[in-house]
Amino acid sequence: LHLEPPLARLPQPPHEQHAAMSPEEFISRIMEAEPPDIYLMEDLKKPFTEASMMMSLTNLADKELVFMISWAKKIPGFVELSLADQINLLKCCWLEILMLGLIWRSVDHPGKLIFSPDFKLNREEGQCVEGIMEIFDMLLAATARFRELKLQREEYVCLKAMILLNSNLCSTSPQTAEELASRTRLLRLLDSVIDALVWAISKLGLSTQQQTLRLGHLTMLLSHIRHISNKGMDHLSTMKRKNVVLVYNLLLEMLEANI
Amino acid sequence: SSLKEKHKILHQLLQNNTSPGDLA
Repeated sequence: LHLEPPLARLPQPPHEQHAAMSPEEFISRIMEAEPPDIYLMEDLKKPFTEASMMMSLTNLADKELVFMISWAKKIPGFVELSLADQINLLKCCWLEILMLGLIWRSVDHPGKLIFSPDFKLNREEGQCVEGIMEIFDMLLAATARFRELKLQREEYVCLKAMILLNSNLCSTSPQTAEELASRTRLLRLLDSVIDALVWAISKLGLSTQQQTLRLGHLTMLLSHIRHISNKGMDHLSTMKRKNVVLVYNLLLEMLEANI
Repeated sequence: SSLKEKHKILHQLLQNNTSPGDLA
C-alpha cells in the first residue's frame, strides 16, 4: 500500500506507455537500453602512479557518463519527466550508476575490479592512490555480496533503473503543478521498475517467502552503494582540489553539482 | 534556466539526439 498523489487518480495520459507494459516487456526495453562495453583505450604504464591511475579512472568515467545519458533516455517514461527532474536525477546518482556497473562487471572476478575490458585492477593496486583503498574494499565487499546472491542480469538492470529513479525522491518536494505532474509520472515509473524486479525474481523458481527475502536483500544493497558513492564523491573532490587529477567535461559538471 | 546553465553539457545531451559514439 502507498499513498498516491492526487494526480495519480487522473486518467492515464497516452504517452505513459510504460504503465501499460508488462513487466517482461519493460525489462526487455531496459535490457536493450544497456550501454555497450566501454574501453579506456589507453596505453597503461605499470606500475601506476597516483596521477596516472586517477587520470585513467576519470577518463573512463567521463566516457561512461556520455553513454549513461543515452541509457537513461531509453528507459521507458524517462524523457516524459520534466527536464529539471531528468537533470536532478542524473546529477544525484551518476556515481552510484557507475559503481553498480563496475560491480556487475566484477561479479565473476573475486578480488578484482573490472573498470573496463582493458582496465582491470587488483585490490593492492589501489595502494598508489591515497584514500582509494578504502573505497576499493567497499566496492569489493558489495561485489562479494552480489556474488553470494547470484545476481541475475534482469535483476541488475532493474536495480540500476531503481537507483536512477529513486535518487532524488527525498531531497525536493514539488511546488508547481508541472513539478507535481512530473513527480507523479516518476512515482508511476518507479512502480513499473519495482514490478519488473518482482517479476524477474519470480522467474527464479523460489518459494514466495524466498522471493520476498531476495527482494529485500537486493534493495538493501542499494543503500550500501549510495554510501560508497558518497565516499567516492568526497575522494574525487579531494583529488581535484589537490590537483592530483584534472577533471573536465561532463565529469566536471557532474562533480560540481555534488560539491 | 539556472539549472540549464549550470548543466550545459548534460542539458545538451538530454535535449539532442547526438549518439554517444559521435562524442566519444
